[in-house]
Amino acid sequence: SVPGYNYEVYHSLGEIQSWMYHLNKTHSNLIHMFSIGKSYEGRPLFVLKLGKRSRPYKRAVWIDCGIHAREWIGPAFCQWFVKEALHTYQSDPAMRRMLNQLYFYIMPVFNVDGYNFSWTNDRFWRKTRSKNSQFRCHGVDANRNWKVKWCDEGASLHPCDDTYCGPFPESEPEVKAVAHFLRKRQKQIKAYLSFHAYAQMLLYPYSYKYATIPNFSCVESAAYNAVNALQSAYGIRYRYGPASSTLYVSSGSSMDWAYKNGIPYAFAFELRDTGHFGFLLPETLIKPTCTETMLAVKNITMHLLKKC
Amino acid sequence: YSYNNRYSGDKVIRLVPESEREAQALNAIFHQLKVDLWQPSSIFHISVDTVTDVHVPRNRSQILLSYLQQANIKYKIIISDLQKAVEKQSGLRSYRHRR
Repeated sequence: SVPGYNYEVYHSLGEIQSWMYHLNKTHSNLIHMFSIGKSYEGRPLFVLKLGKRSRPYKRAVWIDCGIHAREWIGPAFCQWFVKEALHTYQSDPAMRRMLNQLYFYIMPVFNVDGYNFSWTNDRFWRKTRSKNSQFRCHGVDANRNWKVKWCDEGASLHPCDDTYCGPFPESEPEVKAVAHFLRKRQKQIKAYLSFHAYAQMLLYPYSYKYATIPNFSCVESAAYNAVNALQSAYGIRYRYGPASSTLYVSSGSSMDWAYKNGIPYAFAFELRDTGHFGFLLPETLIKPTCTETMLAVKNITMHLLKKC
Repeated sequence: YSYNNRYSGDKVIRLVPESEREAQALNAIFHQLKVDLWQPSSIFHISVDTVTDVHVPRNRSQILLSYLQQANIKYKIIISDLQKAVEKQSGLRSYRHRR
């Protein structure tokens, strides 16, 4: 899709942005790049709209990666997804159907300031880079800053904690920009997928409470089929289930907000591995991780198109 | 060296508390040492059977390990030198080559 671009290495923010610019110029039949706002430090928040411009109204899927800065495999997957979509549009009937019938809004790096900071200063930085006037600690957990049971269980009010929920919901410009974008397209967007690491899990709502979602059977069967598809690639097992009981209770997450905002299929992936490398997943494992995850995402998308 | 070699000697340790006593002991020591928790995301999520991975700086690792031994809490060192693991991941190295 971009000559010489290596999808099996981790890329800096600058490289990812150059890659998006290039795709926008060379694949205008399938890709349109735009900005939905600016980060705390003034960086553009780029989104790629991927899909064939075939009819005036098409449903859409939202995919974001890199909410937490140190989870580098996330942005690597987002890039891989776009690459695969462009490479196989002509040859893969399933991909062609996906891109003809849906749009995909892909945000390869959600937390651009944090991601850049993890490349330049602190490899294990998690939060955004917003400043706090009272404390010398920076940043808010962008996955605790959404307006859904904000700052309840599983989030912290202390600015120096890694799960700091922020001074108020959507305090982070990145969160506010994405929330605004999704609210405006509430009827169009039918699936929300967010990519994190690490735990090898496929999670669905709720995160903030122990309860069953109204469309449990459809979401659960989508998750079941997705993890089976994922496992078919290299035998890697992913656990799946409601985030609160499969992982832990956490309030203010993007997945819960997306679901509450009317998106019927809201998932959070926790990609490889389970702790041997943790956040330091070697570049040699980018390809298998992304290949198997691709199967899961395609499976969820086909499930969406079948209308459970 | 990437990141000015700041992770040299840092460790990542895995613990799985087997009792409420162990979970609370971990909660207390992690809060005191201000460690970087890899999983779960918060010390308040640490309870019995929670798989806990913690990144501890070189100058605090001995304190933590002594504490764990005294409290009879089993642990496993999954990364013994974090700087080496960072270099192995090679994100920065391959970026420098590209530049």
